[in-house]
Amino acid sequence: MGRQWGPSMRTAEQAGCVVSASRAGQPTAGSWSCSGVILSRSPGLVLCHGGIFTPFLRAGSGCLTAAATAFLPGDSCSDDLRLHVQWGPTAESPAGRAELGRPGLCTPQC
Amino acid sequence: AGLEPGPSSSPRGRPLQPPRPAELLLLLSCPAFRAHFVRLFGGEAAEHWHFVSAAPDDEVSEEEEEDQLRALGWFALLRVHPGQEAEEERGPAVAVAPLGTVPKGAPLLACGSPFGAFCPDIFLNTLSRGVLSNSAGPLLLTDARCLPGTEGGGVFAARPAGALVALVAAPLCWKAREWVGLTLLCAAAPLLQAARMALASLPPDSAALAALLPPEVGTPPNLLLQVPGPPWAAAAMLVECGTVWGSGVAVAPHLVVTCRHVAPREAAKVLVHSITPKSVAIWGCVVFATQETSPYDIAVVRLEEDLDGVPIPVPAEHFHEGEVVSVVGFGIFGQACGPSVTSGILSAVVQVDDTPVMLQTTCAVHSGSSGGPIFSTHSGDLLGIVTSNTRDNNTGATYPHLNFSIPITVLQPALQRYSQTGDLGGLHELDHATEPVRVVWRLQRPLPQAPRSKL
Repeated sequence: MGRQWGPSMRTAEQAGCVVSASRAGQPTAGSWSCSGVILSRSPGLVLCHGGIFTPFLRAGSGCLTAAATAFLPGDSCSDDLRLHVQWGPTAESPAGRAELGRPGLCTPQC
Repeated sequence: AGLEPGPSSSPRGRPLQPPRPAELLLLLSCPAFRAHFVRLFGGEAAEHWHFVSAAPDDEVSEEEEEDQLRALGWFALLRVHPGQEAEEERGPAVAVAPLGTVPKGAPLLACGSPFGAFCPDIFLNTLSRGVLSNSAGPLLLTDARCLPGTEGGGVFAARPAGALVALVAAPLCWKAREWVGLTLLCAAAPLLQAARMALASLPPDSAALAALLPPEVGTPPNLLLQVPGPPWAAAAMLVECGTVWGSGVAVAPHLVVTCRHVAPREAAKVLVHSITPKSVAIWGCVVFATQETSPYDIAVVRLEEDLDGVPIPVPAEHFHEGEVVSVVGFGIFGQACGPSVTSGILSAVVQVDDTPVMLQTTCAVHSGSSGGPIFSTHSGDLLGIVTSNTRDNNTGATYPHLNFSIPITVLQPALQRYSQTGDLGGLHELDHATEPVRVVWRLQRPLPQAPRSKL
């Protein structure tokens, strides 16, 4: 990737993260996840996609299309919402990572 | 809480930190994004468009699809709970590009994790590169190819270096069951402005977080003329002939070339829309269109008045397979937006008797882009006229990234002759292409040199 991309790549990889949403007590009953951007490191602020919250909205996804609504406070989601954020690697062993189901991915030979 | 970032560009596959708990502060959207989304993809167009993170044929419940569509323009601001070990500030802080400062055609770098949290060891922060293809307010399109799970990922500019331009709103777009190969983005600046306003209405400890949101860098566009796209893109025209519309390119102040299947009949009246430097519509008349039997799908429109201020592109004389190219066309949005720019490489130059007769590129080309120009991204020279992309008749799948164009070297001598003398003779020769050229454009294998009889 051309020299022009060095700083952007560093910023992109430093800021990138994944966000997963699950229900308290049912982490394996299906979790929703997406990508996100770390806006601030101290304290940690992350901006991610809102699609993973629709199953938790108390008022259902219909509230997202209400014309004048530009934002919803955090308590718009049910109390059983559990969020986790994961970002770039450190020295930790892989064992510490919760094993999540793998999607039906395979790598067919071309 | 600090977020101990990993060392930059560390080798992929190294063990990750364990996931860190977080809390939802806000769900937020950008009203202007949603308004443009409804304008461009709503109404009658809605039935053609699919944004779910699955192919149109995959099983997705109607309710789930409805949920995804409603949430498409929504994002979430999270606060990450502090970790055990002391964290320190490291890594480049994110800065945000003001809306409107990244021109169409500008290179972009997308960073997301395909399949989200399922395989972060392998897919965390995967990169994809493309250009800003089109924009309507904060609704942006890029041809950087993204996959399900990258929703919410950041999209960064090369200039200003590392500026956050947008977040991925919908990585997969399908139109009329065709994979479009473009990714829908929401500009970051208006989104963060919405976050600041929303935080201000929350209890003080949350409101204080607004000060931590990243600043905008560079000069806000209202102090700039709207940042222009690449100068050569101005030569792309929208061409309307009756109920049919497509793209075209100005090859002289009074001449526009398009496809025969856009403007099929000689003497037909055609309305040509030029978007840059100003939006004007000029009537013209088809002075030449190849016969149906000609492999070259070309028509030439003479305008009733000259195009003013439109830079006429320099026709290329040579082609270099592998060179970086751009296609500019009105596919996707047609009249609702200016032309889209997609990037790729010149993937093949097909020759007959050492003469280029067909170009292929990897740019994303969609219906409505026919007649549009291919440019060399570096020189801005006009390389050819797009005529078609590819459909597999067995599966019905369309491949926007395999498309065919007529080399400008095939057309230039005849266009020059007509432009200077009004003589259509050179253009009529396009109706008499040789059989080997016809075979190529029928996508058949060129005939082997017929063995000569010994007699």
